[in-house]
Amino acid sequence: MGCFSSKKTKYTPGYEEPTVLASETSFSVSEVEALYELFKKLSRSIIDDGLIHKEEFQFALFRNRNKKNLFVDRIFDLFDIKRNGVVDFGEFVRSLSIFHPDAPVSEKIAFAFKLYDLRQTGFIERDELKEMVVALLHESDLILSEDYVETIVDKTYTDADTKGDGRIDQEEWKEFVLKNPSLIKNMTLPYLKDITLAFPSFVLNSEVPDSE
Amino acid sequence: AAPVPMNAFELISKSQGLNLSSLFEK
Repeated sequence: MGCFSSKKTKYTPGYEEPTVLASETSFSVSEVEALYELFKKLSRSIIDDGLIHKEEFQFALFRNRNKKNLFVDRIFDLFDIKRNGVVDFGEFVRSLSIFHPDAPVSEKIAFAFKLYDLRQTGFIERDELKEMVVALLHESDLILSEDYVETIVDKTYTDADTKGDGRIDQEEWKEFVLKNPSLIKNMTLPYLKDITLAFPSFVLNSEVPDSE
Repeated sequence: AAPVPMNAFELISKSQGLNLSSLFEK
């Protein structure tokens, strides 16, 4: 009787083939494999179950698992495509793909709209915008008077709400971003182009020939 | 100090919570 140990890689729940993910996203197969190395690291940082929990996401961004942040909550909820409270590998790659330098600008604009449409009504309402400005002030050292916050929100609405109905719809948002492209600068992570250099160990675990 | 942007979305976009590059820090 012998004792065998399988050398086949044990994948995390929600693992999807790199070739499939590469075909559906802006990533190459090698980049997807490198992202898997990052995903494994993040998904084992607090709860070792191969899935990214919100705490792990917060910890990766702030080095603090308990730091509440409205924007991290929104990003996590959008990454959690299946809405089951965790982010699996497929969701991680598909969501990060929007942040790839080669991803279509239209995808970045749409993602940012969903991010800021806090209550998912299909519009960015004035009270949502103000709530986000207040949240930003809480997390930063910036102190602005209530009047000043109102002024900034009013000015933004004057510029963005071209239909003048007191809310920003997707069409107005798109026009506004195209006039102010710096608004989606944070939707592009140049680092994603170098992901294979950051996680060279993907080569050791690769099961896909280079030619793919 | 840098001037405060009059565009609320520009201000919001500077949130650390929206800066995903931290995910890649070792």
